[in-house]
Amino acid sequence: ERVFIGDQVIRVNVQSEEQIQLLQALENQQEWELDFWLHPVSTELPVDIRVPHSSVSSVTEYLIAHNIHYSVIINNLQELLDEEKAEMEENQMNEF
Amino acid sequence: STRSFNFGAYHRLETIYSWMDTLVAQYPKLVTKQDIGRSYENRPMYVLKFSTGGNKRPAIWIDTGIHSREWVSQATGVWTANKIATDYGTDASLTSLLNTMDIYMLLLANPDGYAYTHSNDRMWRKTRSKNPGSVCIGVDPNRNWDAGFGGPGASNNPCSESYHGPSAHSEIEVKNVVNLIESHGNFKSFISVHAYSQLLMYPYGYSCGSVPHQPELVRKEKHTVESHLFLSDPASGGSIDWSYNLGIKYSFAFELRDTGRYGFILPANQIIPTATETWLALKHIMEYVRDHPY
Repeated sequence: ERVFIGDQVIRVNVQSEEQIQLLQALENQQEWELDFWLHPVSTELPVDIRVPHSSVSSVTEYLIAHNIHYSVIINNLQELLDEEKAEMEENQMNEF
Repeated sequence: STRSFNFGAYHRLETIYSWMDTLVAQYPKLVTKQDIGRSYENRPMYVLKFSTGGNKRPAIWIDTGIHSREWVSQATGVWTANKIATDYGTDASLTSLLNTMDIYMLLLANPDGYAYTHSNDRMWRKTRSKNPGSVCIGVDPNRNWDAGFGGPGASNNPCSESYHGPSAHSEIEVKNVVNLIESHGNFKSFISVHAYSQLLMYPYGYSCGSVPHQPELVRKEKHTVESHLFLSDPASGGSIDWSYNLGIKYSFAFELRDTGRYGFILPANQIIPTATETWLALKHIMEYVRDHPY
């Protein structure tokens, strides 16, 4: 089973078209294996990115260097997934 | 009984399929289960048909879970199916709708992907088809429809999350739906439910062309979205663009709840509130379709 230990999900509230383009460039950056949950399409909508643990420092450097403000909405994705799974199993036991 | 089913929890594929049988058994005069074909990994694809009679009546299509990791979509579908069954006969508007139209619901539009999210990879989005010559698996089932296929917003790289596939309708999961819709020939509305962004979208996702019915599609909806919003990152080969091109005027895509804290991992206690608020919009659209035949 694939695990996501230490993966973060960050949210960028895009301020400009330039930031959209910078984030779209990030989408094409395959080396960091980013998983865009919400794509950069408009300044009206946020951009959510799952960042693998190994890429966190590189991505944050990139965002800081381009003055793109972000917040961490999920600090450790695997913790959330473990909670979700435990809840499902508890529900299954209750139903059984 | 469907009353013992926990709609406020996420369930595996087998549980949802079992529940569907329970729903049909409990409402045999309203609900039937139709086998529309198999998935790539040979899982059945079932559609729930809500009908009070007639042959190929004007119909409304609703699918959930095209992208398998968007769990609140499938869960909302299950809740909604139950809502339709339980409210028929008590809700005057829904009753009048079902007395003249049918509703088809495909709760698990990507069954292989959904099973995979439970067993191996919670973040899986695509189908599970093998790509010849590539180690990467799967096609984005919402880039595989014959609507601007291969255009902007879709990738030709099998390893991409937005891989469009070798050809339009190459994915059996997509083809099964296409076959049903085309052979039926009398769908008046086509609605796909995704997560997450809290939006209601109308065609097109792949071109800058005008949408002939734009004024009508936008006017009545509470969540208004400007189509140009998506032109900087269009998504070609999408389901509702295909259905609109087929002549199904009332084609919409929902993007469900975004709390800003969980993304796709929306806690289960959010399922029923999300489904409840989505129902208000769904019902509104269905009533509009009922009242504006074409």
